[in-house]
Amino acid sequence: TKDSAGKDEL
Amino acid sequence: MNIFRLAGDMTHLFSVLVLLLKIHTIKSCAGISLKTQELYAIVFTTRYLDLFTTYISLYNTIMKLIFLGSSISIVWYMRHHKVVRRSYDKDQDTFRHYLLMLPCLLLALLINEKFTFLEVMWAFSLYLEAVAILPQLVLLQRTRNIDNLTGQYVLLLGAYRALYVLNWIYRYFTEENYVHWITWVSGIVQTLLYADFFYYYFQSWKNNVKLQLPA
Repeated sequence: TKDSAGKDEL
Repeated sequence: MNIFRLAGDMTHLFSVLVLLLKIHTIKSCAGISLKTQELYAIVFTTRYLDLFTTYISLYNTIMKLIFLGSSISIVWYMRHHKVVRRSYDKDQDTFRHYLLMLPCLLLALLINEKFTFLEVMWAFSLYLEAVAILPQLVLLQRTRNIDNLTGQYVLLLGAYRALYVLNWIYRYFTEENYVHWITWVSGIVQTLLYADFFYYYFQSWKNNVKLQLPA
C-alpha cells in the first residue's frame, strides 16, 4: 500500500 | 496508527463536538464564521470522495462520515435554524471565501500526485483546508468578545493541525517510502496560520484575562 500511504489519513 | 495521529484525530473530533455543543445547547453560533464552515464542508466533500472507491478501515470510514455529516449540518444550522441563525455575526463575517477556491483549484490542477479526478480533488481539498481557517481568524479579530467555546474551538483545531505535523515527522522516520510533499507543505502552512492565535490564547491564559486579539 505504498502508493496509498498518506491517504489513510483524515 | 501512532499516538500523534490518534491525538490529532481526537482533538479534531473534540473541536467539532465543542462547536456542536455551542450550537445545540446554547443555540448560538456567535463568533463562528459561516464562511470557514462552508469551506470545511467543501474540503471534506472533495477529500472523502474515496469513500466510494477505497476501503481503508472501519475507523477511517466512520471518522470520514462524522466529519462530513458534522460539517454539513453545522452549515445547515447556521443558515437555516430559526434560532441559531439569528446569532450569526453576518455583518462581521465578510471574508470573500469563494475567492480562495479558484486559486486552490488551479494549484490542484497543476500540482497533484496524479492527474486524475480523485487526485486533483484530493489536492484541492488540502490546499483549501490550509486557508479555510482565514475567515474565522479574521472574524475573531473583529469580534471584541471571544467567548470560551469559540476560543476552545479554534485552539482544538490548531492543536489538531500541529499534532498532524508531529504524526508526519514520526511516520517519515518509521515508515519506508513515506513522503507526501503536498500534504506536508499545505499542512505546515495551515499550522503556521494558527501561530498568532496560539500566542494570544496562551498569553490570555497565562495572565488569566479574557482572550482578545489586537485589531
